[in-house]
Amino acid sequence: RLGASLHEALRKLFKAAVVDEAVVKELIRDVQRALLQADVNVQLVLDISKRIEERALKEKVPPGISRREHVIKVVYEELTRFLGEKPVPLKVEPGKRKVLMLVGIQGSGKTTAAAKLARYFQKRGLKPALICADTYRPGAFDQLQQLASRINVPVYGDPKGKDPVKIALEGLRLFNDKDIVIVDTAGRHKEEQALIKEMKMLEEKIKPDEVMLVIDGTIGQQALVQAKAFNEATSIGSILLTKLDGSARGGGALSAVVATGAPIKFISTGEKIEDIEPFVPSRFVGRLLG
Amino acid sequence: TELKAENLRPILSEFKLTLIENDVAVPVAERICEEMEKRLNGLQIKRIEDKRKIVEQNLREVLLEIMTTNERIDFLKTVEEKRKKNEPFVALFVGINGTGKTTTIAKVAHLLNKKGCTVVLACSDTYRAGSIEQLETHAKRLGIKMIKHKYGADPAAVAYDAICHAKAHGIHAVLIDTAGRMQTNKNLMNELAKIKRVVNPDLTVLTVDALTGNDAVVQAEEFHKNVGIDATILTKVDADVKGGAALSVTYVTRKPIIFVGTGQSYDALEEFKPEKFVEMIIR
Ligand SMILES: Nc1nc2c(ncn2[C@@H]2O[C@H](COP(=O)(O)OP(=O)(O)OP(=O)(O)O)[C@@H](O)[C@H]2O)c(=O)[nH]1
Ligand SMILES: Nc1nc2c(ncn2[C@@H]2O[C@H](COP(=O)(O)OP(=O)(O)OP(=O)(O)O)[C@@H](O)[C@H]2O)c(=O)[nH]1
Ligand SMILES: [Mg+2]
Ligand SMILES: [Mg+2]
Repeated sequence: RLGASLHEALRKLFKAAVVDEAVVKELIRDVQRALLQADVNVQLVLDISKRIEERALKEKVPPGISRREHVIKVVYEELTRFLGEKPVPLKVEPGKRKVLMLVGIQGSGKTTAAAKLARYFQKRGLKPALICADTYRPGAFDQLQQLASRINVPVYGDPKGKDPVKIALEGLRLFNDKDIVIVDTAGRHKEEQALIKEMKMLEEKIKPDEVMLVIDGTIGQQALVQAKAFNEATSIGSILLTKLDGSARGGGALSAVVATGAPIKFISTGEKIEDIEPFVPSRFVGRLLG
Repeated sequence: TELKAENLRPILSEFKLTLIENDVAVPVAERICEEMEKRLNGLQIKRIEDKRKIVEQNLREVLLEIMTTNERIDFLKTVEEKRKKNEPFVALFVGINGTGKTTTIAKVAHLLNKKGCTVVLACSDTYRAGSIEQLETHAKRLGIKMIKHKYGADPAAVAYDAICHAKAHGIHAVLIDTAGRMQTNKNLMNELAKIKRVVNPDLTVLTVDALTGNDAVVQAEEFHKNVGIDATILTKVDADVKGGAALSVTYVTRKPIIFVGTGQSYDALEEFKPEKFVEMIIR
């Protein structure tokens, strides 16, 4: 649906006899609407479109390309500026144990992502392990354990435990020979001060190599302020974007990148353990714009 | 003086952006501003300086009209009426993954218990890892019976089983938990429509995460079209949301929001107050 609107905008650009200021301004309005409907933060959309307008109208068109092509190139460049040109992989090397801690808002897909990441690295010949440090959600340990048993990955947790730090430290002690240990934590949002404090303490005590923020692909304008809060509590090293198999465009991820300065490393595209792939910026910009 | 479209548009543009910043879906914000322009065009006002206040007041009225839907549902009254007929009240909970269906069912069960109604839960999420253990933990904590089958069982069969149990034991309400599913997945939407046909619930409730952006419109439309929704519960309202999702969902379904979820404890379920949401959405 959204793709149709931007596709239509670009078609108008291509059909225009002369790419003058009016045509460019109309394209920018269409790009703005597409980005807003893709859930990109309003302020970000206004900033991006202001830059696009300035460059499209004032920049000298490089030799060999048309004004029209230049405008399209500017739109594309301004969007990838935030996301990065190339995919940034999650580096895991055999024998150098990496501890990855997953954090995020309730229901964003952390527990499922933990298992998916374990499977992803297992397929690449690495030894993963999982720790359930969620002491709040009923059935959290059962959920992770059932996922782990499907892929034959060891999991540690204490369903009756109340101290996530104690559980995580014990799990890390047991899994000292693994290549990657993924720590699943309880969902939380920025208003739950006690939970944010707990997350901060968990990070300080287990000292993960990377804290990955799991962002729901359906999230709206609140993505920026929520991601900022997470980053202030536990410096975010990477982002995993979920539920992209739905109709949401995932614009909230752009806000999260801007708020944390962290790259998106993976996207989740379904409920099955196999439904995970490394993030490719160019493909995502295509999705944002349709 | 008379309000004209040209001097209304800049003010309405500003309000439109505010609505979008507060999570009202773009097409809903656009349509509301178009309706506002028609409504205000030609209106006589005393002073031109008042025009912003007039627009804001009218916007408040329009939003309140939308969110105070014509079909009001008094949930407890609806349950009571079935109780008087000696029939179990059956509610089916649906929505996309992770929106809070299972937790909301526990909260609703707790509310019904407090009002003296007995409840049985149906674990019709036979798919997701840990779904049975999650609902079972809630059932045990609340002292409520839960009907479950194995993982992989037919969700409709579990629901049917729970309704039979309720009838046999004179239990007042049956709350059915279903697996989360994307509205874009045809097979899963068909499965849900089938569960509804078999169960014939008194109320089909859509749970929507209050943090959802433009997808709220698509979720509401598709679930309403393919399954049929009677009411919505907006969850995670405690996450400092601006509330626009409430407007998006009621605009496209015309069905009432019966509760809002305000946290993770059993008491974190409150009545939806349209006036409160209107104030949040227009700031
Ligand atoms: N369709 C789809 N569903 C997903 C995806 N990722 C996760 N899910 C589903 O989303 C729901 C929530 O996932 P969880 O892994 O339980 O989320 P969580 O962040 O651990 O939740 P909390 O621990 O309660 O904060 C489950 O039904 C998952 O199967 C995805 O990429 N696509
Ligand atoms: N803060 C807050 N968290 C909530 C609220 N409602 C649900 N949650 C949390 O959201 C997460 C997901 O809730 P579930 O009840 O598992 O959601 P679900 O829709 O049943 O998920 P699936 O069955 O996987 O589709 C859990 O961590 C809940 O505690 C709420 O109103 N406020
Ligand atoms: Mg979890
Ligand atoms: Mg559930």
